[in-house]
Amino acid sequence: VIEIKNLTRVFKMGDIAVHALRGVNLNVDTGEFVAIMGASGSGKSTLMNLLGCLDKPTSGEYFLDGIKVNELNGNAFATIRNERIGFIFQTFNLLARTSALENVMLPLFYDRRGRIKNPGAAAVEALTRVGLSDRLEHEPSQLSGGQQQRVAIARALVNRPAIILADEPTGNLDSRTSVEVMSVFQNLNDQGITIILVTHEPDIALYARRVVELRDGLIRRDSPVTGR
Amino acid sequence: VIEIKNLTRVFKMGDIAVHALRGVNLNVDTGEFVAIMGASGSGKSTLMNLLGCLDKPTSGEYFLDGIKVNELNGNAFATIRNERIGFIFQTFNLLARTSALENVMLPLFYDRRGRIKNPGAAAVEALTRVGLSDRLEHEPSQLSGGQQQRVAIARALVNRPAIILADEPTGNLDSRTSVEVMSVFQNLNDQGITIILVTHEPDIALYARRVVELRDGLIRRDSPVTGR
Ligand SMILES: Nc1ncnc2c1ncn2[C@@H]1O[C@H](COP(=O)(O)OP(=O)(O)OP(=O)(O)O)[C@@H](O)[C@H]1O
Ligand SMILES: Nc1ncnc2c1ncn2[C@@H]1O[C@H](COP(=O)(O)OP(=O)(O)OP(=O)(O)O)[C@@H](O)[C@H]1O
Ligand SMILES: [Mg+2]
Ligand SMILES: [Mg+2]
Repeated sequence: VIEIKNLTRVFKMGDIAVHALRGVNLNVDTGEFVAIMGASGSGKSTLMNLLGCLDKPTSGEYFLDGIKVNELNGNAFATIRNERIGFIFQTFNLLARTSALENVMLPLFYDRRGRIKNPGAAAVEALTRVGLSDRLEHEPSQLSGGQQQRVAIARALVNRPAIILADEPTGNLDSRTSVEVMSVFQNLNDQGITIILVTHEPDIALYARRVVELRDGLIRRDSPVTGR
Repeated sequence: VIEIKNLTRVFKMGDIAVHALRGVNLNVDTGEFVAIMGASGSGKSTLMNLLGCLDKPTSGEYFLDGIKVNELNGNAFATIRNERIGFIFQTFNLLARTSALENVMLPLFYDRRGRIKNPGAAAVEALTRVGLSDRLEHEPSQLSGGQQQRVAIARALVNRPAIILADEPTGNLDSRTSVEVMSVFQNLNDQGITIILVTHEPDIALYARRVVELRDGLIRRDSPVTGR
Protein backbone atom coordinates (compact mmCIF):
# COMPACT_ATOMS: atom_id res chain seq x y z
CA VAL A 1 0.00 0.00 0.00
CA ILE A 2 3.01 2.27 0.59
CA GLU A 3 6.02 2.42 -1.76
CA ILE A 4 8.79 4.92 -1.22
CA LYS A 5 11.71 5.15 -3.63
CA ASN A 6 14.87 7.12 -2.89
CA LEU A 7 13.07 9.76 -0.85
CA THR A 8 15.06 12.78 0.25
CA ARG A 9 14.11 15.83 2.28
CA VAL A 10 16.40 18.80 2.63
CA PHE A 11 15.53 21.79 4.86
CA LYS A 12 17.16 25.02 3.65
CA MET A 13 18.00 27.64 6.24
CA GLY A 14 19.76 30.51 4.52
CA ASP A 15 23.02 29.01 3.20
CA ILE A 16 22.78 25.94 5.38
CA ALA A 17 21.05 22.77 4.23
CA VAL A 18 19.88 20.14 6.71
CA HIS A 19 19.64 16.73 5.01
CA ALA A 20 16.92 15.19 7.16
CA LEU A 21 16.33 12.24 4.81
CA ARG A 22 19.06 11.11 2.43
CA GLY A 23 17.49 8.48 0.18
CA VAL A 24 14.91 6.29 1.91
CA ASN A 25 13.45 3.17 0.31
CA LEU A 26 10.51 1.50 2.02
CA ASN A 27 7.62 -0.78 1.07
CA VAL A 28 4.77 -1.47 3.46
CA ASP A 29 1.98 -3.90 2.61
CA THR A 30 -1.64 -3.47 3.66
CA GLY A 31 -2.22 -4.72 7.18
CA GLU A 32 1.40 -4.55 8.31
CA PHE A 33 2.41 -3.28 11.77
CA VAL A 34 5.76 -1.48 11.51
CA ALA A 35 7.76 0.26 14.26
CA ILE A 36 10.24 2.99 13.31
CA MET A 37 13.09 3.61 15.72
CA GLY A 38 16.21 5.75 15.71
CA ALA A 39 18.08 8.47 17.58
CA SER A 40 16.66 11.91 18.27
CA GLY A 41 17.07 13.92 15.06
CA SER A 42 17.54 10.88 12.80
CA GLY A 43 14.59 11.81 10.54
CA LYS A 44 11.66 9.78 11.91
CA SER A 45 9.09 12.60 12.13
CA THR A 46 10.26 13.96 8.77
CA LEU A 47 9.56 10.54 7.23
CA MET A 48 6.18 10.33 9.00
CA ASN A 49 5.15 13.78 7.71
CA LEU A 50 5.99 12.68 4.15
CA LEU A 51 4.08 9.40 4.59
CA GLY A 52 1.14 11.33 6.04
CA CYS A 53 0.94 13.76 3.08
CA LEU A 54 1.70 16.69 5.36
CA ASP A 55 4.90 17.51 3.48
CA LYS A 56 6.47 16.79 0.08
CA PRO A 57 9.89 15.27 -0.58
CA THR A 58 12.79 17.20 -2.10
CA SER A 59 13.31 14.26 -4.49
CA GLY A 60 12.21 10.65 -4.89
CA GLU A 61 8.77 9.07 -5.25
CA TYR A 62 5.93 8.12 -2.93
CA PHE A 63 3.19 5.80 -4.13
CA LEU A 64 0.15 5.38 -1.85
CA ASP A 65 -2.28 2.71 -3.08
CA GLY A 66 -0.54 3.00 -6.45
CA ILE A 67 -1.08 6.78 -6.71
CA LYS A 68 2.03 8.92 -7.13
CA VAL A 69 1.32 11.19 -4.19
CA ASN A 70 4.31 13.53 -4.46
CA GLU A 71 2.94 14.82 -7.75
CA LEU A 72 -0.58 15.64 -6.57
CA ASN A 73 -1.77 19.22 -6.31
CA GLY A 74 -2.84 20.82 -3.03
CA ASN A 75 -6.47 19.73 -3.07
CA ALA A 76 -5.97 16.15 -4.20
CA PHE A 77 -3.07 15.85 -1.75
CA ALA A 78 -5.22 16.96 1.20
CA THR A 79 -8.12 14.73 0.15
CA ILE A 80 -5.93 11.60 0.08
CA ARG A 81 -4.70 12.45 3.54
CA ASN A 82 -8.14 13.10 5.04
CA GLU A 83 -9.68 9.96 3.54
CA ARG A 84 -7.01 7.36 4.13
CA ILE A 85 -4.69 8.44 6.91
CA GLY A 86 -5.07 8.98 10.64
CA PHE A 87 -2.08 10.93 12.03
CA ILE A 88 -0.99 11.16 15.67
CA PHE A 89 1.54 13.98 16.07
CA GLN A 90 4.54 13.82 18.39
CA THR A 91 3.40 17.13 19.89
CA PHE A 92 -0.35 16.40 19.64
CA ASN A 93 -1.36 19.61 17.77
CA LEU A 94 -4.77 19.89 19.41
CA LEU A 95 -6.86 23.03 18.98
CA ALA A 96 -6.73 25.23 22.08
CA ARG A 97 -10.02 26.55 23.53
CA THR A 98 -11.76 23.57 21.91
CA SER A 99 -13.05 20.64 23.95
CA ALA A 100 -11.67 17.12 23.68
CA LEU A 101 -14.94 16.09 22.02
CA GLU A 102 -14.77 18.84 19.40
CA ASN A 103 -11.09 18.16 18.72
CA VAL A 104 -11.92 14.53 18.00
CA MET A 105 -14.93 15.39 15.81
CA LEU A 106 -12.87 17.68 13.59
CA PRO A 107 -11.73 15.06 11.00
CA LEU A 108 -15.35 14.01 10.55
CA PHE A 109 -16.24 17.43 9.13
CA TYR A 110 -13.67 16.87 6.36
CA ASP A 111 -15.21 13.51 5.52
CA ARG A 112 -16.93 14.35 2.24
CA ARG A 113 -18.17 10.85 1.74
CA GLY A 114 -20.21 11.14 4.93
CA ARG A 115 -19.49 7.57 5.91
CA ILE A 116 -19.90 8.26 9.59
CA LYS A 117 -23.56 9.00 10.27
CA ASN A 118 -23.29 10.25 13.83
CA PRO A 119 -20.07 12.21 14.37
CA GLY A 120 -20.84 12.98 18.02
CA ALA A 121 -21.35 9.33 18.90
CA ALA A 122 -18.24 8.27 16.97
CA ALA A 123 -16.17 10.85 18.88
CA VAL A 124 -17.53 9.74 22.26
CA GLU A 125 -16.74 6.14 21.39
CA ALA A 126 -13.16 6.97 20.30
CA LEU A 127 -12.53 8.95 23.51
CA THR A 128 -14.03 6.16 25.62
CA ARG A 129 -11.65 3.63 24.05
CA VAL A 130 -8.68 5.65 25.28
CA GLY A 131 -10.17 6.07 28.78
CA LEU A 132 -11.34 9.68 28.50
CA SER A 133 -15.13 9.37 28.71
CA ASP A 134 -15.03 11.62 31.80
CA ARG A 135 -12.98 14.35 30.08
CA LEU A 136 -15.09 15.10 26.99
CA GLU A 137 -15.66 18.77 27.77
CA HIS A 138 -12.14 19.58 28.97
CA GLU A 139 -9.99 21.78 26.76
CA PRO A 140 -6.32 20.85 26.19
CA SER A 141 -5.11 23.24 28.92
CA GLN A 142 -7.42 21.40 31.35
CA LEU A 143 -5.96 18.01 30.51
CA SER A 144 -2.80 16.23 31.66
CA GLY A 145 -0.02 15.57 29.10
CA GLY A 146 -1.01 11.94 28.73
CA GLN A 147 -4.68 12.88 28.38
CA GLN A 148 -3.83 15.35 25.57
CA GLN A 149 -1.87 12.57 23.91
CA ARG A 150 -4.88 10.28 24.12
CA VAL A 151 -7.18 12.93 22.61
CA ALA A 152 -4.73 13.11 19.67
CA ILE A 153 -4.94 9.31 19.39
CA ALA A 154 -8.76 9.28 19.48
CA ARG A 155 -8.84 11.99 16.79
CA ALA A 156 -6.71 9.85 14.45
CA LEU A 157 -8.98 6.83 14.85
CA VAL A 158 -12.42 8.39 14.55
CA ASN A 159 -12.45 8.51 10.74
CA ARG A 160 -11.66 4.77 10.53
CA PRO A 161 -8.64 5.40 8.32
CA ALA A 162 -6.96 2.62 6.31
CA ILE A 163 -3.53 3.70 7.59
CA ILE A 164 -2.56 4.98 11.05
CA LEU A 165 0.68 6.90 11.46
CA ALA A 166 1.56 7.35 15.14
CA ASP A 167 4.58 9.46 16.15
CA GLU A 168 5.60 8.48 19.72
CA PRO A 169 1.99 7.76 20.83
CA THR A 170 3.01 6.54 24.30
CA GLY A 171 5.71 9.14 25.06
CA ASN A 172 3.64 10.65 27.88
CA LEU A 173 1.84 7.56 29.13
CA ASP A 174 2.49 5.35 32.15
CA SER A 175 2.97 1.63 31.44
CA ARG A 176 -0.59 0.62 32.16
CA THR A 177 -2.16 3.31 29.97
CA SER A 178 0.42 2.49 27.26
CA VAL A 179 -0.71 -1.13 27.29
CA GLU A 180 -4.34 -0.01 26.90
CA VAL A 181 -3.45 2.21 23.94
CA MET A 182 -1.28 -0.45 22.28
CA SER A 183 -4.07 -3.00 22.55
CA VAL A 184 -6.37 -0.52 20.74
CA PHE A 185 -3.76 -0.39 17.94
CA GLN A 186 -3.37 -4.17 17.94
CA ASN A 187 -7.14 -4.52 17.68
CA LEU A 188 -7.28 -2.17 14.68
CA ASN A 189 -4.39 -4.01 13.04
CA ASP A 190 -6.24 -7.32 13.49
CA GLN A 191 -9.06 -5.71 11.48
CA GLY A 192 -6.66 -5.05 8.61
CA ILE A 193 -5.62 -1.46 9.30
CA THR A 194 -1.98 -0.69 8.44
CA ILE A 195 -0.05 0.80 11.35
CA ILE A 196 3.29 2.60 11.29
CA LEU A 197 4.44 3.87 14.66
CA VAL A 198 7.55 5.73 15.78
CA THR A 199 8.77 4.83 19.25
CA HIS A 200 11.94 5.04 21.29
CA GLU A 201 10.73 2.35 23.71
CA PRO A 202 11.75 -1.25 22.89
CA ASP A 203 8.73 -2.63 24.80
CA ILE A 204 6.37 -0.69 22.55
CA ALA A 205 8.23 -1.81 19.41
CA LEU A 206 7.51 -5.44 20.42
CA TYR A 207 3.83 -4.92 19.51
CA ALA A 208 4.87 -4.45 15.86
CA ARG A 209 5.91 -7.26 13.55
CA ARG A 210 8.70 -5.37 11.81
CA VAL A 211 11.21 -2.76 12.98
CA VAL A 212 12.78 -0.16 10.70
CA GLU A 213 15.80 1.66 12.14
CA LEU A 214 16.72 5.15 10.93
CA ARG A 215 20.08 6.80 11.45
CA ASP A 216 21.17 10.14 9.96
CA GLY A 217 18.35 10.18 7.44
CA LEU A 218 18.88 6.65 6.10
CA ILE A 219 17.35 3.26 6.87
CA ARG A 220 20.10 1.22 8.50
CA ARG A 221 18.09 -1.85 9.36
CA ASP A 222 14.72 -3.33 8.40
CA SER A 223 13.88 -6.67 9.99
CA PRO A 224 11.10 -8.72 11.56
CA VAL A 225 10.48 -8.40 15.29
CA THR A 226 11.93 -11.29 17.22
CA GLY A 227 11.25 -12.14 20.84
CA ARG A 228 7.56 -11.26 20.79
CA VAL B 1 14.56 22.40 51.42
CA ILE B 2 11.00 21.52 50.40
CA GLU B 3 8.19 20.90 52.90
CA ILE B 4 4.64 20.34 51.73
CA LYS B 5 1.83 19.85 54.23
CA ASN B 6 -1.63 18.60 53.26
CA LEU B 7 -1.54 20.24 49.85
CA THR B 8 -4.72 20.17 47.79
CA ARG B 9 -5.51 21.54 44.34
CA VAL B 10 -9.05 21.62 43.01
CA PHE B 11 -9.83 22.78 39.45
CA LYS B 12 -13.32 24.25 39.13
CA MET B 13 -15.10 23.92 35.80
CA GLY B 14 -18.60 25.34 36.14
CA ASP B 15 -20.35 23.10 38.68
CA ILE B 16 -17.77 20.35 38.35
CA ALA B 17 -14.71 20.18 40.59
CA VAL B 18 -11.65 18.11 39.64
CA HIS B 19 -9.67 17.16 42.74
CA ALA B 20 -6.23 16.89 41.16
CA LEU B 21 -4.39 16.75 44.52
CA ARG B 22 -6.20 15.57 47.65
CA GLY B 23 -3.81 16.18 50.55
CA VAL B 24 -0.16 15.66 49.67
CA ASN B 25 2.59 15.58 52.32
CA LEU B 26 6.18 15.61 51.13
CA ASN B 27 9.60 16.57 52.50
CA VAL B 28 12.64 16.77 50.26
CA ASP B 29 16.09 17.57 51.63
CA THR B 30 18.75 19.58 49.82
CA GLY B 31 20.69 17.42 47.39
CA GLU B 32 18.09 14.66 47.10
CA PHE B 33 17.25 12.98 43.77
CA VAL B 34 13.56 12.05 43.75
CA ALA B 35 11.53 10.39 40.98
CA ILE B 36 7.75 10.90 40.87
CA MET B 37 5.72 8.20 39.13
CA GLY B 38 2.03 7.47 38.69
CA ALA B 39 -0.70 6.92 36.13
CA SER B 40 -1.68 9.47 33.51
CA GLY B 41 -3.93 12.02 35.25
CA SER B 42 -2.80 11.10 38.78
CA GLY B 43 -1.66 14.66 39.60
CA LYS B 44 2.10 14.64 38.88
CA SER B 45 2.27 17.81 36.73
CA THR B 46 -0.14 19.56 39.09
CA LEU B 47 2.22 18.81 41.98
CA MET B 48 5.23 19.92 39.91
CA ASN B 49 3.55 23.24 39.03
CA LEU B 50 2.90 23.88 42.73
CA LEU B 51 6.49 22.96 43.64
CA GLY B 52 7.76 25.21 40.84
CA CYS B 53 5.77 28.25 42.05
CA LEU B 54 3.80 28.32 38.81
CA ASP B 55 0.51 27.73 40.59
CA LYS B 56 -0.88 28.04 44.12
CA PRO B 57 -2.61 25.34 46.15
CA THR B 58 -6.31 25.38 47.04
CA SER B 59 -5.33 24.58 50.64
CA GLY B 60 -2.29 23.38 52.61
CA GLU B 61 1.21 24.80 53.00
CA TYR B 62 4.40 24.88 50.96
CA PHE B 63 7.68 25.88 52.59
CA LEU B 64 10.67 26.40 50.28
CA ASP B 65 13.93 27.02 52.16
CA GLY B 66 11.76 27.80 55.19
CA ILE B 67 9.73 30.47 53.35
CA LYS B 68 5.97 29.97 53.27
CA VAL B 69 5.65 30.23 49.49
CA ASN B 70 1.89 29.82 49.14
CA GLU B 71 1.41 33.12 50.95
CA LEU B 72 3.76 35.24 48.82
CA ASN B 73 2.43 37.94 46.55
CA GLY B 74 2.87 37.88 42.77
CA ASN B 75 6.28 39.56 42.62
CA ALA B 76 7.93 37.73 45.49
CA PHE B 77 6.46 34.48 44.19
CA ALA B 78 7.97 34.98 40.72
CA THR B 79 11.33 36.04 42.14
CA ILE B 80 11.65 32.89 44.25
CA ARG B 81 10.90 30.83 41.16
CA ASN B 82 13.37 32.62 38.89
CA GLU B 83 16.20 32.54 41.42
CA ARG B 84 15.97 29.04 42.81
CA ILE B 85 14.13 26.79 40.40
CA GLY B 86 14.82 25.43 36.93
CA PHE B 87 11.64 23.96 35.39
CA ILE B 88 11.43 21.55 32.45
CA PHE B 89 7.83 21.39 31.20
CA GLN B 90 6.18 18.21 29.96
CA THR B 91 5.23 20.08 26.78
CA PHE B 92 8.44 22.16 26.57
CA ASN B 93 6.76 25.63 26.32
CA LEU B 94 9.46 27.12 24.09
CA LEU B 95 8.95 30.49 22.44
CA ALA B 96 8.10 30.10 18.73
CA ARG B 97 10.00 32.22 16.20
CA THR B 98 12.86 32.42 18.71
CA SER B 99 16.10 30.51 18.24
CA ALA B 100 17.24 27.72 20.55
CA LEU B 101 19.99 30.03 21.77
CA GLU B 102 17.60 32.87 22.60
CA ASN B 103 15.15 30.50 24.26
CA VAL B 104 17.91 29.27 26.56
CA MET B 105 19.18 32.77 27.33
CA LEU B 106 15.73 33.94 28.43
CA PRO B 107 16.00 33.02 32.17
CA LEU B 108 19.29 34.93 32.34
CA PHE B 109 17.50 38.20 31.60
CA TYR B 110 15.37 37.68 34.72
CA ASP B 111 18.47 37.12 36.83
CA ARG B 112 18.58 40.38 38.78
CA ARG B 113 21.62 39.35 40.73
CA GLY B 114 23.61 39.19 37.50
CA ARG B 115 25.55 36.16 38.67
CA ILE B 116 26.15 34.94 35.16
CA LYS B 117 28.56 37.34 33.47
CA ASN B 118 28.29 36.09 29.90
CA PRO B 119 24.73 34.91 29.11
CA GLY B 120 25.57 34.01 25.51
CA ALA B 121 28.44 31.74 26.53
CA ALA B 122 26.39 30.15 29.32
CA ALA B 123 23.60 29.37 26.84
CA VAL B 124 26.02 27.87 24.28
CA GLU B 125 27.53 25.70 27.01
CA ALA B 126 24.11 24.48 28.23
CA LEU B 127 23.03 23.60 24.68
CA THR B 128 26.35 21.84 24.02
CA ARG B 129 25.87 19.67 27.11
CA VAL B 130 22.63 18.32 25.67
CA GLY B 131 24.17 17.74 22.23
CA LEU B 132 22.71 20.71 20.38
CA SER B 133 25.78 22.83 19.58
CA ASP B 134 24.91 22.51 15.88
CA ARG B 135 21.29 23.66 16.34
CA LEU B 136 21.77 27.03 18.10
CA GLU B 137 20.01 29.12 15.46
CA HIS B 138 17.13 26.75 14.77
CA GLU B 139 13.68 27.80 15.94
CA PRO B 140 11.41 25.21 17.63
CA SER B 141 9.56 24.44 14.38
CA GLN B 142 12.93 23.59 12.82
CA LEU B 143 13.83 21.11 15.54
CA SER B 144 12.84 17.50 16.13
CA GLY B 145 10.66 16.65 19.17
CA GLY B 146 13.62 15.35 21.13
CA GLN B 147 15.69 18.42 20.19
CA GLN B 148 12.92 20.74 21.46
CA GLN B 149 12.87 18.74 24.67
CA ARG B 150 16.62 19.20 25.04
CA VAL B 151 16.34 22.98 24.48
CA ALA B 152 13.80 23.02 27.34
CA ILE B 153 16.31 21.10 29.47
CA ALA B 154 19.18 23.46 28.64
CA ARG B 155 16.98 26.45 29.47
CA ALA B 156 16.27 25.04 32.95
CA LEU B 157 19.97 24.52 33.70
CA VAL B 158 21.48 27.76 32.45
CA ASN B 159 20.63 29.78 35.58
CA ARG B 160 22.40 27.23 37.81
CA PRO B 161 19.29 26.80 39.96
CA ALA B 162 19.37 25.15 43.39
CA ILE B 163 16.41 22.94 42.49
CA ILE B 164 15.58 21.30 39.15
CA LEU B 165 12.01 20.16 38.48
CA ALA B 166 11.83 17.98 35.36
CA ASP B 167 8.45 16.78 34.06
CA GLU B 168 9.04 13.74 31.77
CA PRO B 169 12.42 15.06 30.48
CA THR B 170 13.15 11.93 28.40
CA GLY B 171 9.63 11.34 27.01
CA ASN B 172 10.80 12.09 23.44
CA LEU B 173 14.36 10.80 23.62
CA ASP B 174 15.89 7.56 22.36
CA SER B 175 17.76 5.47 24.93
CA ARG B 176 21.20 6.78 24.14
CA THR B 177 20.21 10.45 24.27
CA SER B 178 18.25 9.71 27.47
CA VAL B 179 21.39 8.31 29.07
CA GLU B 180 23.32 11.45 28.08
CA VAL B 181 20.63 13.70 29.61
CA MET B 182 20.36 11.62 32.80
CA SER B 183 24.12 11.77 33.29
CA VAL B 184 23.88 15.59 33.07
CA PHE B 185 21.28 15.44 35.88
CA GLN B 186 23.40 13.00 37.88
CA ASN B 187 26.37 15.31 37.51
CA LEU B 188 24.37 18.29 38.79
CA ASN B 189 23.04 16.23 41.68
CA ASP B 190 26.61 15.25 42.61
CA GLN B 191 27.29 19.00 42.90
CA GLY B 192 24.48 19.33 45.45
CA ILE B 193 21.57 20.40 43.26
CA THR B 194 18.20 18.97 44.33
CA ILE B 195 16.41 17.12 41.53
CA ILE B 196 12.76 16.09 41.35
CA LEU B 197 11.79 14.38 38.12
CA VAL B 198 8.52 12.93 36.87
CA THR B 199 8.90 9.87 34.69
CA HIS B 200 6.81 6.93 33.51
CA GLU B 201 9.91 4.90 32.62
CA PRO B 202 11.27 2.58 35.35
CA ASP B 203 14.79 2.71 33.84
CA ILE B 204 14.86 6.48 34.26
CA ALA B 205 13.52 6.25 37.83
CA LEU B 206 16.58 4.10 38.68
CA TYR B 207 18.81 7.19 38.42
CA ALA B 208 16.99 8.66 41.45
CA ARG B 209 17.53 7.56 45.02
CA ARG B 210 13.90 7.76 46.09
CA VAL B 211 10.61 7.09 44.28
CA VAL B 212 7.31 8.77 45.18
CA GLU B 213 4.20 7.19 43.67
CA LEU B 214 1.06 9.26 43.09
CA ARG B 215 -2.38 7.80 42.51
CA ASP B 216 -5.62 9.82 42.27
CA GLY B 217 -4.05 12.92 43.79
CA LEU B 218 -2.48 11.21 46.80
CA ILE B 219 0.95 9.82 47.59
CA ARG B 220 0.54 6.05 47.82
CA ARG B 221 4.16 5.12 48.26
CA ASP B 222 7.42 6.87 49.13
CA SER B 223 10.47 4.65 49.33
CA PRO B 224 14.19 4.42 48.50
CA VAL B 225 15.19 3.09 45.10
CA THR B 226 16.36 -0.50 45.25
CA GLY B 227 18.12 -2.39 42.51
CA ARG B 228 20.33 0.47 41.36
N1 LIG C 1 -6.92 23.38 34.37
C1 LIG C 1 -7.55 22.23 34.65
N2 LIG C 1 -8.90 22.18 34.74
C2 LIG C 1 -9.53 21.02 35.01
N3 LIG C 1 -8.93 19.84 35.22
C3 LIG C 1 -7.58 19.81 35.14
C4 LIG C 1 -6.82 20.99 34.85
N4 LIG C 1 -5.49 20.65 34.83
C5 LIG C 1 -5.44 19.35 35.09
N5 LIG C 1 -6.68 18.84 35.29
C6 LIG C 1 -7.01 17.45 35.65
O1 LIG C 1 -6.28 17.12 36.83
C7 LIG C 1 -5.80 15.78 36.77
C8 LIG C 1 -4.31 15.75 37.05
O2 LIG C 1 -3.61 16.37 35.99
P1 LIG C 1 -2.03 16.30 35.90
O3 LIG C 1 -1.63 17.10 34.70
O4 LIG C 1 -1.41 16.69 37.19
O5 LIG C 1 -1.77 14.75 35.66
P2 LIG C 1 -0.40 13.96 35.41
O6 LIG C 1 -0.21 13.02 36.52
O7 LIG C 1 0.70 14.93 35.13
O8 LIG C 1 -0.72 13.12 34.11
P3 LIG C 1 0.20 12.74 32.82
O9 LIG C 1 1.05 11.59 33.26
O10 LIG C 1 -0.82 12.32 31.81
O11 LIG C 1 0.99 13.92 32.39
C9 LIG C 1 -6.15 15.23 35.40
O12 LIG C 1 -7.23 14.31 35.52
C10 LIG C 1 -6.57 16.45 34.59
O13 LIG C 1 -7.65 16.17 33.68
N1 LIG D 1 11.94 22.89 9.38
C1 LIG D 1 13.21 22.46 9.61
N2 LIG D 1 14.26 23.23 9.27
C2 LIG D 1 15.52 22.81 9.52
N3 LIG D 1 15.87 21.63 10.05
C3 LIG D 1 14.84 20.82 10.41
C4 LIG D 1 13.48 21.18 10.22
N4 LIG D 1 12.69 20.17 10.68
C5 LIG D 1 13.53 19.21 11.14
N5 LIG D 1 14.83 19.61 10.98
C6 LIG D 1 16.03 18.85 11.33
O1 LIG D 1 15.93 17.58 10.64
C7 LIG D 1 16.42 16.51 11.48
C8 LIG D 1 15.38 15.41 11.55
O2 LIG D 1 14.25 15.87 12.26
P1 LIG D 1 13.09 14.88 12.71
O3 LIG D 1 12.04 15.70 13.38
O4 LIG D 1 12.65 14.05 11.55
O5 LIG D 1 13.83 13.94 13.76
P2 LIG D 1 13.26 12.74 14.64
O6 LIG D 1 13.94 11.50 14.24
O7 LIG D 1 11.76 12.76 14.61
O8 LIG D 1 13.75 13.13 16.10
P3 LIG D 1 13.06 12.96 17.56
O9 LIG D 1 13.24 11.53 17.96
O10 LIG D 1 13.88 13.90 18.40
O11 LIG D 1 11.64 13.39 17.45
C9 LIG D 1 16.75 17.13 12.83
O12 LIG D 1 18.15 17.20 12.99
C10 LIG D 1 16.12 18.52 12.80
O13 LIG D 1 16.92 19.49 13.47
MG1 LIG E 1 10.30 13.18 16.01
MG1 LIG F 1 1.81 15.40 33.45
